[in-house]
Amino acid sequence: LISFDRIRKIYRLSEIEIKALDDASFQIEEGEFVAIMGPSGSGKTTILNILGCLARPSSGEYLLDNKNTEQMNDRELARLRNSKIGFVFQNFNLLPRFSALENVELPLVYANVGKKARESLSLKALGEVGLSDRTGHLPSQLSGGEQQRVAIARALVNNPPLILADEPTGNLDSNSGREIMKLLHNINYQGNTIIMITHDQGIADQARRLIALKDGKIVKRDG
Amino acid sequence: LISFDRIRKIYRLSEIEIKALDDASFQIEEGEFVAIMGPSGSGKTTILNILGCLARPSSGEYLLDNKNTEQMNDRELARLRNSKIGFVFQNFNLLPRFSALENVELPLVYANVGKKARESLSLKALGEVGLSDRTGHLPSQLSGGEQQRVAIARALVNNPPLILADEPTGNLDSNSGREIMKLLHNINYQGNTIIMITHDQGIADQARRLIALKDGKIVKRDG
Ligand SMILES: Nc1ncnc2c1ncn2[C@@H]1O[C@H](COP(=O)(O)OP(=O)(O)OP(=O)(O)O)[C@@H](O)[C@H]1O
Ligand SMILES: Nc1ncnc2c1ncn2[C@@H]1O[C@H](COP(=O)(O)OP(=O)(O)OP(=O)(O)O)[C@@H](O)[C@H]1O
Ligand SMILES: [Mg+2]
Ligand SMILES: [Mg+2]
Repeated sequence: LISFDRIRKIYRLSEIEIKALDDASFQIEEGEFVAIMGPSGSGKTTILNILGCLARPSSGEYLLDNKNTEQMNDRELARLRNSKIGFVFQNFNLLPRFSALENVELPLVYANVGKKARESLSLKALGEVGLSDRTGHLPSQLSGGEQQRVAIARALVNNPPLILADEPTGNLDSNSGREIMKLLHNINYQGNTIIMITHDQGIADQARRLIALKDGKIVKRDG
Repeated sequence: LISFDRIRKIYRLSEIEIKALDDASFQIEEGEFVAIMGPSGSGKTTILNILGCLARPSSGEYLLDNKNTEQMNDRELARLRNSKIGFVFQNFNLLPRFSALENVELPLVYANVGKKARESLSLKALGEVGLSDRTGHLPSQLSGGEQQRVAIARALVNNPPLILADEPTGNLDSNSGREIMKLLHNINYQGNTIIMITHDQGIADQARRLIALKDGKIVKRDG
């Protein structure tokens, strides 16, 4: 179970205070497929970063698997993140000096999977996102949408129970986007929880639940 | 006038050859509003990088303003680019240590515009993309869509006759996207040429002409 209870995230820049999130509260059960929508700057990525244990809230309680993250130190958060969460970043966040294949292998390196198994699982993941013929390319040798698909393959390769995807189809044409959504549906059907930010109403309609944000506040949390 | 005559772009990675563009030919008149669409990896960004004098073709002739770019050295290309072309990059390409305002001022620095005029033109451009209250933020202190809008303001600030935009609304919600398209329509109405890559059919339909790509080849060039 994921539970946000009056989560706030406040940034202070010189004398200005920016409330990126203001009393966000919701619960997500295991196996749900949730879309998060809202205007640019409304706090979506901030929610995903807190859910993914990449940022801490300024106040409020975040329970992941019924554990209170506030009581965990950074190392425990990192361990939880590497074992349980697959993250597709809005800006892909690929390592520039690693090939597509090496980038996808990273979560398996953290999980101490052996070299041969790592390679075959990563080749399979890259095949599922349509990039079998780009495995040796560096990120700078890939198109925008190809980089995004490498980031998706990396997030899914060790089959994490929770997948957080920030605009996973933003740089993809409609056919490639449809392939990715099929992949996400298959994974969700196996019981993994998916929380996905999108600006595309057609993509959001494929989730089973919508959380809508405006100016850091949740304006819709169900259905 | 912009003219591509049998432009090819070939990348060689170890023993593999990738034809990113294969005999692309088209002409674009001054003042046109053209959309470029095609699957992920089909060569769209490669076309825009050659149009924007950021990359040279492997073969074929690119005429900009009736000048043959092959006969120009890198410094002449850079001068042409800085004076005539506004570029919105697919990955924004903002300078990480400059604020939003300083990033937008950059083309005016190149054009030797004085400090006061630079600041007022840049504040106006940031206002037009809805970011008046984020001018002092660094790129890392901005959301994805806010960074994209800073990149758009930077491309438009010195009113270049040719605007090249690579997925300008990819990270924006539909309202913010609509605001940007209104801005582009206004600029085109004043006579500036706009060539825009997009995956969004709704955005492409707002241009007056479509060039469609598949596997590095042009499969549709008009209408
Ligand atoms: N430096 C490079 N070395 C090798 N291959 C490259 C390089 N840059 C691009 N490519 C390849 O060239 C092809 C075209 O790339 P391009 O960036 O133009 O595609 P695109 O149409 O913009 O795709 P997207 O919609 O995903 O952004 C891609 O398949 C890519 O892998
Ligand atoms: N480090 C920071 N310092 C100051 N303000 C920040 C920082 N990071 C984000 N913000 C602000 O917090 C707000 C929410 O940002 P967030 O990235 O969550 O938005 P978003 O909904 O993901 O937007 P987008 O759809 O454009 O990606 C934005 O207005 C942004 O300017
Ligand atoms: Mg975001
Ligand atoms: Mg591209």
